[in-house]
Amino acid sequence: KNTDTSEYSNKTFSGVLNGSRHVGKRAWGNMAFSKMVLKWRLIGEGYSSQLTIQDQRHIISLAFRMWSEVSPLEFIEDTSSPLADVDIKLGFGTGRHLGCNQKFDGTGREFAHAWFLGDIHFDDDEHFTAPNTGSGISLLKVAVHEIGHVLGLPHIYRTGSIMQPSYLPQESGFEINWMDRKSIQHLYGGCKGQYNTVFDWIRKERTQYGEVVIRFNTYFMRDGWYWLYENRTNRTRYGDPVALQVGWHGIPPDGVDACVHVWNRNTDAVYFFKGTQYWRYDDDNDQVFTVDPEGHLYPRLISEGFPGVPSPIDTAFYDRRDYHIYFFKGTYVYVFDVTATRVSPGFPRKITAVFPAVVSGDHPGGSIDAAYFSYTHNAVFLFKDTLFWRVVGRSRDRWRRPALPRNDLLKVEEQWFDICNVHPSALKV
Amino acid sequence: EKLFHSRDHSDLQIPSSHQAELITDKDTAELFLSRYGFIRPVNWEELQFDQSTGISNDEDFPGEEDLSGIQEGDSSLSRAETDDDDDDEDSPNPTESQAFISALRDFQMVSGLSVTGLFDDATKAAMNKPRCGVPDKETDDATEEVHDSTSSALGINTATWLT
Repeated sequence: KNTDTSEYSNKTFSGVLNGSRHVGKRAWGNMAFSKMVLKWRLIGEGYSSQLTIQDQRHIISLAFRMWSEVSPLEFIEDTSSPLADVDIKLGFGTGRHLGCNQKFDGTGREFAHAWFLGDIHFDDDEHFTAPNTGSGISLLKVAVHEIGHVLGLPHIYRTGSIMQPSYLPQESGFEINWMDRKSIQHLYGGCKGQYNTVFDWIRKERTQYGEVVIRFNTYFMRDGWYWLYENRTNRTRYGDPVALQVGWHGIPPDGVDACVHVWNRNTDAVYFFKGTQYWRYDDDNDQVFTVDPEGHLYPRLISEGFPGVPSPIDTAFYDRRDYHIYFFKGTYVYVFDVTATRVSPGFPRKITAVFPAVVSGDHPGGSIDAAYFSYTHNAVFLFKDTLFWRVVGRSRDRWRRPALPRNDLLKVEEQWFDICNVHPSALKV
Repeated sequence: EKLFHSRDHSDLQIPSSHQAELITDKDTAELFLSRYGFIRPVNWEELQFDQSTGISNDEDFPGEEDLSGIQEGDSSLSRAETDDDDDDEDSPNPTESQAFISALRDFQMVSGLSVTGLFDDATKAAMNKPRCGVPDKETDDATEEVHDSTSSALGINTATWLT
């Protein structure tokens, strides 16, 4: 399902109209900013006397980023544009402050206030502290709360909600929970976008008892960023996305076409594909091989390592069930036998022939963005644009619906949640 | 500066004139409930703009401090007397009392307290907790249709909280 944000709210605002924020009628939960990239600034005359300016800006930047990680919104700190062009202005003050009509009450009770689509004021008579300090009032938590107001959220009386009106001492590592995410997404829509590749990375670990266990993690990659997706909690890892070069050393920093983890009794190799080349990843040293144990130099041409497979490819996945890598290019699929090191006879074939649609016409066709074998779902997914198709399983789905031919496609909506971009300037926050 | 002696500022001493007035009795409780929209919804957006021009950071505290008896190191200042006219008031208007009790019950409900309509210690403590200055109940100029699913998702009782 292609979710269009216009169905979520009656957006009658178009940023700031004529420099005035008194833009008329609204009700909590119904209206929001009509643009997705918002500028903010901590104004110079409104610095806190308690934290360094750098700390204040860093904490506020982190607060904006936390909302960015769960919504399609992006935030940029703007310290140069005319003030009227800044969407959200923040400042600290005491008593009568910053031309505000609402006087602060001194130390205790009110710690801040904010206006819908407007500005945020912090009461500098409160003892604001950096995150995880233990004492005082966490500036991060207050900032996240007030930004929620600016974005259109009211107070929410739900345990665990960041929008509760009263301040609760910050437990270590507070985050925006599921319901608060859905609240903001009700206003701005969910996060969507294309992916370069999606894969499960498998690794062996030893328990404290010496047992070898197999674990895996799911990764989504888009351009130069990636997210680790936590299947058990239906969200990405807190703080993602991360720049590719931070987590995967040596692969092209602007993105890859595909990643496959060939994992069987004889082989354990992770390959990244980009253009006409591919790299093998050295798990032990957390970087790409320059020379692998077999003596191959990297990067290596795809035509050398996978004869018969064209390049560049659209995407690929490794199917552990039949020991084949499925390479996709255009409307064709190439099935590569890793044991025989060659393309299987009869291939390439049309994707629509190898993976026919259950419902005629309901099919990605070709130019697949990502193909993903999920160990969580024990199924193959094909991604194209913001849509997902699931390949009918060999046992479970067909057991439920025996009439389904093997390898047919079903459409799956909203399977993975909150894989959201942040503004590039916030990547390092 | 605010006076302190410890490295981590944990003993930061706040002059009483800089402290928020505590909620101690029904009068201050009524002010609290009124400020945050429990008695009557607040038009928060219209309160945003000040008539003054420019940006100032003036501090404005009521009354004058009693400076007699101040010695070095003495951080305690006499608190300005508040004008208390309660004893001179006539008997409270039954309607107003009902509004106060109703507002109190609303506050107790959303705060997870026992909904008694009584200004008890637990309610007093809850009112004195640090909180956001945005009212909990606001006016809405337009009569807008609110989807029940939205209200449910936001934890708001539509009938009670929105016009």
